[in-house]
Amino acid sequence: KSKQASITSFFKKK
Amino acid sequence: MFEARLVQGALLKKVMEAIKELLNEASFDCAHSGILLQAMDNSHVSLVSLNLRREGFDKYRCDRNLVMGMNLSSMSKILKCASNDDIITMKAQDNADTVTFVFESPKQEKISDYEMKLTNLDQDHLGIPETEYSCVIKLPSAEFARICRDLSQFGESIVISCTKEGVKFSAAGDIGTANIKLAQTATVDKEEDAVMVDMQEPVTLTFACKYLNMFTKATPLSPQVCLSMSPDVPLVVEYKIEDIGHIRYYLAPRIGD
Repeated sequence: KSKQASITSFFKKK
Repeated sequence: MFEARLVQGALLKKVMEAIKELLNEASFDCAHSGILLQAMDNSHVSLVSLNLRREGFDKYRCDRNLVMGMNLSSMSKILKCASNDDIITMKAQDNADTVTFVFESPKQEKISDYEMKLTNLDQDHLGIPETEYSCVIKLPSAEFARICRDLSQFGESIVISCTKEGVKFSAAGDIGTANIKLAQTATVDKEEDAVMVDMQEPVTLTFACKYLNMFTKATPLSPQVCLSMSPDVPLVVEYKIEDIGHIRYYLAPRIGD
């Protein structure tokens, strides 16, 4: 089964 | 002093419909160049980025940068009080803890104002890297909404697969499987009916239906939607907002087995 990634693992906090 | 007057007040009502299901609250960053909003949904799976340029407003004044934290369910209640043909003005004093919405009917015979408390939101801004996307797909926004709605009946995820032949949306679940293929249109009478695929390399990614369906709440803002994909990065779903700006949704893919 696929797993939902988090947006913060692609875009970092400024 | 901040003041932004939008003759097409309906646009602001539509923007609210496009974000309120995804976000409970958000900061409106007001600056000389216009209004920006960036916020993640509660689960941190998607990111909304709204840009309204000053040029799109009939009148725009922002003396000092201002961050207005708004409860979107409250803001939505207020904007529901505006008629579709009302002119909407948002205004706030510098360092104020309230924002005022003024609705003017087209003939000025009815003028209402609503003051709303602002909230202090400690929201992080994320850096969105400049990306050259492998596939950029433009299609009618109503078609995209229909596809997301139809495929949601089959499973929790939609697989979007883009090749040079076109784009395929698929879903699978207990009742069976569904595939919708859209070919690039050869000729169309109206540009907004076109399906256009600009592909550098084929990409297949899987996304949660729930979020895609929430993004399609922006459909009334634009006749076309643009999907941008690259391997292993978030999908971008962009709706232009006439001459004033855009709303972009970024959605992290579902990954692995």
